[in-house]
Amino acid sequence: EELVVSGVELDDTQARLTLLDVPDQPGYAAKVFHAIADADVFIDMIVQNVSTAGQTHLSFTVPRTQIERARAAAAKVVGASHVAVEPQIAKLSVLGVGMRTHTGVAMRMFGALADKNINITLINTSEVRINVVTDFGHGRAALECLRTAFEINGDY
Amino acid sequence: EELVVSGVELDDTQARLTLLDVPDQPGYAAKVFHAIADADVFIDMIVQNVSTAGQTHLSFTVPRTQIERARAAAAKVVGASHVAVEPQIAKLSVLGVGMRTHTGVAMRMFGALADKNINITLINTSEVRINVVTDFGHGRAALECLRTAFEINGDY
Ligand SMILES: C[C@@H](O)[C@H](N)C(=O)O
Ligand SMILES: C[C@@H](O)[C@H](N)C(=O)O
Repeated sequence: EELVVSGVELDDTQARLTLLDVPDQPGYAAKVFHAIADADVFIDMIVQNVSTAGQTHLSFTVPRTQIERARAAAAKVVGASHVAVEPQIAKLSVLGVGMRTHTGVAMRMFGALADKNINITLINTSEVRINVVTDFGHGRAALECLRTAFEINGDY
Repeated sequence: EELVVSGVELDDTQARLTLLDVPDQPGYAAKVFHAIADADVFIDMIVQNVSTAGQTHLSFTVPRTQIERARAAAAKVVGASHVAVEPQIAKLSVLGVGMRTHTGVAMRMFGALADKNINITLINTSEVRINVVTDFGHGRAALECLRTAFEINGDY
């Protein structure tokens, strides 16, 4: 599978909110995002995995300037003790148009971060990208190691 | 925020694997996807949320025909008891080029599914789409209700 990666990007302007242990019942996500929309919060990534024991976590990322508004809106729905805030995150994206399958790119991307001992806290993929979130402090190092792994020079 | 939704899609050809309670340590995702790549498995979505108590779940979706190969490869890394397989899923995507923020689309999408009592088991967003996974049996109903909610006629 010819790797078709065209670029690597770092966005370290966002924050992450995680709603912990929300009930996995129809309508719950709608309630949360209704409150977030009412608070006029701008959302980039939304990530939810499958539930265990009827509960799951719901994470989303927002511009750092909107974190307090987002936290207050989410707390109204799930209760303040269920809202975990990470005020600074680093989002790394590997871009590959025509990435028919994510397997090869994922292996190389996660392998490069592993070699630098950088932990992956969130993963989300799209048709043309793989996005991961790491600690804010590892953002620059993660960007450099991914540029090297995919042979992308620093002009991007 | 003008909603810019251009289409709604259903893909009910995939299966989902979830690796339960994997250690949230650098290098673990690399090991998993190395094994998956060696087994020549084709991956569409990858979803991982933040960990609690040092562990997290790692889900990915594959063509239904590759589920056994994927399961065997994953079991080699995490142990068979940590691999949960959902052999049939429905992936619903709402497409919106120029979706500057996901908030409005998310609210309407999740609200429409809630009104039909359809549970959301997985969420993943990209720059131009919001993808959710529901039970396979709800795929068609979910597609119809999202077409109505976003006023997309059935020609797509
Ligand atoms: C957790 C949340 O996504 C829930 N399953 C819902 O459908 O709203
Ligand atoms: C769980 C897995 O993503 C781990 N955090 C890693 O970096 O590999």
